[in-house]
Amino acid sequence: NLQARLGEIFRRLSGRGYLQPEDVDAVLREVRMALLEADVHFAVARDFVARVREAAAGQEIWKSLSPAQQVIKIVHDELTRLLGGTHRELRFAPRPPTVFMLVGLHGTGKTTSAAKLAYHLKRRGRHPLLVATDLRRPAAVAQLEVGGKQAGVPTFTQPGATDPVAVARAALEEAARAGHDVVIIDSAGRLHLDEELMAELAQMRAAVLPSEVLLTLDAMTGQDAVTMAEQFTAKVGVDGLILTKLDGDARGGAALSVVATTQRPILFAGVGERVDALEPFYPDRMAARILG
Amino acid sequence: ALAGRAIDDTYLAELEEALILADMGAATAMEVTSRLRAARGLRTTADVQAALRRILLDLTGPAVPFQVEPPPAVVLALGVNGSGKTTTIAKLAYRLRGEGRKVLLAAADTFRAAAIDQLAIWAQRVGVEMVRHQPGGDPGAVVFDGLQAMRARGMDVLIVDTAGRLHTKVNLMEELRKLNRIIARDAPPTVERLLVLDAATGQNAISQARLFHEAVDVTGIVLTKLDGTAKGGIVLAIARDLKLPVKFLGTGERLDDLTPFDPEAFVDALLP
Ligand SMILES: Nc1nc2c(ncn2[C@@H]2O[C@H](COP(=O)(O)OP(=O)(O)OP(=O)(O)O)[C@@H](O)[C@H]2O)c(=O)[nH]1
Ligand SMILES: Nc1nc2c(ncn2[C@@H]2O[C@H](COP(=O)(O)OP(=O)(O)OP(=O)(O)O)[C@@H](O)[C@H]2O)c(=O)[nH]1
Ligand SMILES: [Mg+2]
Ligand SMILES: [Mg+2]
Repeated sequence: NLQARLGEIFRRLSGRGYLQPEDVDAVLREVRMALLEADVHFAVARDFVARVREAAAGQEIWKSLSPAQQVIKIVHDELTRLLGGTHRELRFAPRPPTVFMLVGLHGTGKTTSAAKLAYHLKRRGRHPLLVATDLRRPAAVAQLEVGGKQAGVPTFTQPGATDPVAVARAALEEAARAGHDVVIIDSAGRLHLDEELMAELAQMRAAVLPSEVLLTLDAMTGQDAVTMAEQFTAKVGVDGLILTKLDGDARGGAALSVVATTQRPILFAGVGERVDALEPFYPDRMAARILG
Repeated sequence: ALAGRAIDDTYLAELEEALILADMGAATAMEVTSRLRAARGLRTTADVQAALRRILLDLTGPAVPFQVEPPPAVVLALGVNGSGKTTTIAKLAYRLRGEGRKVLLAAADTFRAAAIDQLAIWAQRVGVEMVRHQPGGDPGAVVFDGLQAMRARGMDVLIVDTAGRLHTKVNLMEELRKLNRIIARDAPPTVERLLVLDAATGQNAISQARLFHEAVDVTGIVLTKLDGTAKGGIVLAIARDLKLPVKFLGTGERLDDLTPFDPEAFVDALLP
């Protein structure tokens, strides 16, 4: 792991009593390698290491008794700062209903996370309505309905509907009629490359004015996370992220990449398939995980 | 962008960056650039491109075709949550049916919400029969019934859908081993155990491939969602470490969005 690799470098240097620029480079190269292995985006890793170099320069770590540990601490603190710097709570509308809209690539956990969010908010005294607008994927509506039952929350569906935006609008009317203070909209998976489907999402957003457009990001995503997140942010608008499948062993560097480039916060972590498997996001735990 | 360039340190650094951005991983990317640096007799830029292409093709290895002969063949689809298993099974069934084969599906994902319904809709669209039990039932029983029906009805291929599972979940991996043992006990002449992998997956795909391979002896990979912007370079790292061949590419959500893996076309799409 990184601590061991840095320890090895400093051990080789300790006999010498002075530090060459290439020694600093060797240490920072190990940090960069660790970040790339953790799937941090190439450019984000490069910029991050430059910040570590600056942070380390002022701290005389090279003369310390445990320089490897000190470098790790600088890296960990800087990761935590970047991941948590945008931290905030979920935003609600000044007048109900509050609308949350889930968006993201195929299979990233939107439908599951919608039900989890409903459960989370119901437990906090809200009265959510789940909305099934994925009219394309076979049995997507049925899947959300099962999730709704598990969460103890009703699911709004319009059998036979063909326009997802119309379903979203109708759901708002139903929420007003039935007194739901939160509306959680599940959308169909789509590629950021698909202009027509991205436009559909933008249209849905304009129609229902969500307090939060939440992008689901699979924790095992590699370098593509940045392109995807930037395009969802540019074409639809993203307010926050849900980082899913954190119950695996993916290091999750995509989280750093996306927060760094979009400046949006990770609001929740998905940690399992059950409806109660949603946690707040802890930046310091994520920093330790990325470092491995 | 790198095609017209001399092979100097700047070129090699930019090449390494391009390969890492394609999710090949730093270790594999560095191996490729060091092999290129060591290559002899590269005079023109065309020489460099050809050498790089050879190195990448050496990593992928030759195409290993998907096998359903001799019948009856069993295809087991496995992989982590959301990778595209169920949709890939529909595409495979469509392709095999187009070849005139008799195909049967087994809905052995008895866990996830509406998983059986999802596969049932695909079965109806493709025009194939499906073995199903109640949601929450024993997936092993579905596999067993699928095998019985395959024999009884003289089917050419049985395709088994399984629940998504993270490779780190010991009990779920043991369940997968059990499903594999049920198939092995039936001893069909041909079995394909396909790891379905999302092309946008990063380095974690290596540990996924390793653990699934240790559990059930994977015979091939289906790399899905290549119609996105991810390049799927991780399969080169997997080929290098585990020698697992890619057999199909998933390039969309429709039934005909499945192509047999062509190493040359894949490498050409990967090359910067
Ligand atoms: N282990 C684990 N599995 C998850 C988590 N979140 C979602 N899943 C699983 O991931 C798979 C995909 O989840 P879905 O909710 O269907 O994903 P989706 O984004 O709605 O998919 P599309 O609608 O097809 O784009 C399912 O098997 C879920 O049970 C998580 O936090 N942990
Ligand atoms: N664009 C694109 N989408 C795909 C491809 N393959 C699958 N999908 C989509 O990915 C999502 C998940 O597909 P599924 O087939 O449900 O994945 P799965 O592995 O069976 O998921 P679980 O059973 O929940 O683990 C669906 O929205 C599919 O339409 C592909 O090649 N390209
Ligand atoms: Mg969904
Ligand atoms: Mg499935």
